[in-house]
Amino acid sequence: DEKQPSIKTFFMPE
Amino acid sequence: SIKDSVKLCNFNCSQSQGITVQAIDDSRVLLIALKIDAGSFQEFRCDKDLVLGLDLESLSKILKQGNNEEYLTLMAEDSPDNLMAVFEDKKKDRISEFSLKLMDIDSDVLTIDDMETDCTITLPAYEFAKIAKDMKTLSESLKIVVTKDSVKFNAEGQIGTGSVILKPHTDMDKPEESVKIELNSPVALTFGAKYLNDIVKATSLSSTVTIKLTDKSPALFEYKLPSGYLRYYLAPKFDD
Repeated sequence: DEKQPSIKTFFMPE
Repeated sequence: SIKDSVKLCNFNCSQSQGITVQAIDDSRVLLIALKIDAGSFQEFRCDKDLVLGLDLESLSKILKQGNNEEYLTLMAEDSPDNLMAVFEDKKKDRISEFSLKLMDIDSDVLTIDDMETDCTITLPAYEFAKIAKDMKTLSESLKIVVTKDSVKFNAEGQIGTGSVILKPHTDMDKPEESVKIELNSPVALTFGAKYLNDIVKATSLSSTVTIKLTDKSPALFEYKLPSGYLRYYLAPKFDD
């Protein structure tokens, strides 16, 4: 099974 | 190109940067970064930095009112409630004016640093669009496997499997038809086919697309504009 992480987990909030 | 991925987004206007947009799609998987440099416009004036909150569906309705050969002027006051759009057909002396209500849009802005990349692939935009569309009919995931000799797009679905392999080549007469692979280390990543199909809606904006891939990191899909870019950052899927 594949998991789709959120793009937000890869970038820091400004 | 992006209105099927995001409905509301802030257009940041400044004299030095032109127009920039950062938006995340509703499912939080795709990050969109658009930059239209001031030099893209015949005339660009921004006395004070402005944020224009726009509903893209509404903007699209307004933009469709104009014909391709007409001049378009977009105007906003210092603290605007509306964006004015004026279309002018100078031959026919026809002027049409529209006003679009602006919105207050709360959006998280993310910091995007220059990433180290394992590999960079440049290929014709229409070629990538065809692969993304074709493979979506087979599977909801598309695996991209890059080695120094080739890039392989692989789909495994209920009805069967499919793959397209592209090898690097240089077309001297039509450079935009070339396929280029720059590789630091081989990479294999899986992406949601739905999002790839959202991305290829930008195909008409550029003859080529550049894809930057790094293990366990979001992929960058870049369509270069005459002066600026449209970039999509897509989070990869992982085995559970």
